Amino acid sequence: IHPGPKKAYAKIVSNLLLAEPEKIYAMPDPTVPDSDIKTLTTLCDLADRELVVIIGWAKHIPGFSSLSLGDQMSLLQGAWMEILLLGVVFRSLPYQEGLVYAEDYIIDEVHSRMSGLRDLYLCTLQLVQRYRKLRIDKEEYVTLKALALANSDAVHVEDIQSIQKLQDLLQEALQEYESSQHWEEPRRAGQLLLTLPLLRQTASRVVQHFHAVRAQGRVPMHKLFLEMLEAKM
Amino acid sequence: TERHKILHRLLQEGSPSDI
Repeated sequence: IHPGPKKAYAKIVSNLLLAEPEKIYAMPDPTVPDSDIKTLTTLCDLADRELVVIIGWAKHIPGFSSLSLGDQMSLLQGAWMEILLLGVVFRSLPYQEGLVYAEDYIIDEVHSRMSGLRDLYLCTLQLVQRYRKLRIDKEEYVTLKALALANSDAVHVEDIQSIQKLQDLLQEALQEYESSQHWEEPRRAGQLLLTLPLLRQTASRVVQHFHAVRAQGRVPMHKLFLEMLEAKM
Repeated sequence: TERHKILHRLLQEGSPSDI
């Protein structure tokens, strides 16, 4: 047995692993008493900072930076909540109770209910359970996250062929990774791709919720978060 | 792009979020 040349997929997956952002902390303000507003403010602030990081991360996806600026924007505007959510879900896998928005901000069902987030908590937990059952690994997580971006079904797209090429490249990377690392589960790549509809559906519910929060006007939101929320009207 | 100027700028320049 000889290892042979490093396969193209392995390079893509290892690039995606290297592109994984550093941890971000929620840092809830200790001087402010706990309330639903505090929780939502902390989450919106965290999301705003994560968005900056996600935009930087996207540039490391092979082929993304070659897309037109307009198409890069469209993909990010379409998929940002799916990417944020997938991060929360992956971080939450080892925890039996609670969603790990950040290592310093784990929210359980009681805290979620008090913040008006119980429905979102339960549907996000459904995603956690789905990935837990699949025993998704980090390589699969980073590839699926890039695929969610490439597959955002953005409405205003200039060069659909280049986006299709990006999707094909990432899908191929996932399939080849599975054939090599999980060869005993021939349907695994398909099973992972079949989680994407639930991810989109859940992301859509989260966006709707934050549209309503925004309309109430009680929670301060930073500009980038607002901008991305507005793109999903 | 006018409505999405922070995203536009971050993609072009990589500067931090305009808070």
